[in-house]
Amino acid sequence: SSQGELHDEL
Amino acid sequence: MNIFRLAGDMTHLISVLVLLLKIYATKSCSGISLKTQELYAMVFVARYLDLFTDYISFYNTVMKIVFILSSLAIVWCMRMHRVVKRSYDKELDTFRHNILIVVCFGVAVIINEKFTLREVFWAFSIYLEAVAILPQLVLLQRSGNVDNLTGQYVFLLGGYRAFYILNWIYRYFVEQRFSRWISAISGLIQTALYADFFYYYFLSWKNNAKLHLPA
Repeated sequence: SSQGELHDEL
Repeated sequence: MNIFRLAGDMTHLISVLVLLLKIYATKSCSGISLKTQELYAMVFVARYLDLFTDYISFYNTVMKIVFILSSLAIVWCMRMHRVVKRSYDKELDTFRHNILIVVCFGVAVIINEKFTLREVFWAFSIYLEAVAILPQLVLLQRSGNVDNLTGQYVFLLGGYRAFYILNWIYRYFVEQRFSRWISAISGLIQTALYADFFYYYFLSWKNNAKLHLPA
C-alpha cells in the first residue's frame, strides 16, 4: 500500500 | 481479483439494478432517500476521476462508468421525472447531508495518502461512502414499514460492504497484499452502520413478516 499505487478497487 | 471482491462488486451492481427496477416498474421512489442517492453520485464522480488518467482493466473501467451513470440517473429520476418525483418522501428525508459532505472533505484534506487533487478526492469519496447510507437508514426508520424492494436494496448494499471486508482479509492473508488502511477503516465503519438494519432484516425474514424498523 505504498503511495502512488493505483486504486484497483471500486 | 479474488472471489470475495467479485461477489462484493456483483452485490453492489445488483443493488443498483434492484433500485432502478423498483423505480422503473413502480414509477415510484417512495422509501428511497434522495440525499443518500446524491451522496453516492458525488462519491462515484469524486472517486473515479482516475477514469481518465489510470487504466486498470476493462472490468474496472466498465464498472466505474456503470456506477457513475446509474447514480446520476437515479438522482435525475427522483428530481426531474414527472411521475417518479411525486412519490418522493421529502418530508421524511430530512437528514442534513451537507454536513456529511463538509466534514468528509475536511477529513480528506487532513487524512490522505498524498496531498494531491486526485488522492484528496479519492479519500473524500471513501469517507463519504462510509456515511452515505445514513439519510437512507433515517428515512426507513421514520417511515417504519419498508417495502420489499427497498429492503432488498439496502440489504444488498450492506452485503457489498461485508464482501469487501472478506476481500481485504483474503488479500492480507493469501495475497500478502494489504488494501489501503483508509479504505479498510472506513469500510469497517460503513459496514457497522448496517448492523442494526441487518438485525431487523433477518428478524423479519425469519418470521416471514414485513420488514419494520422500530422508531
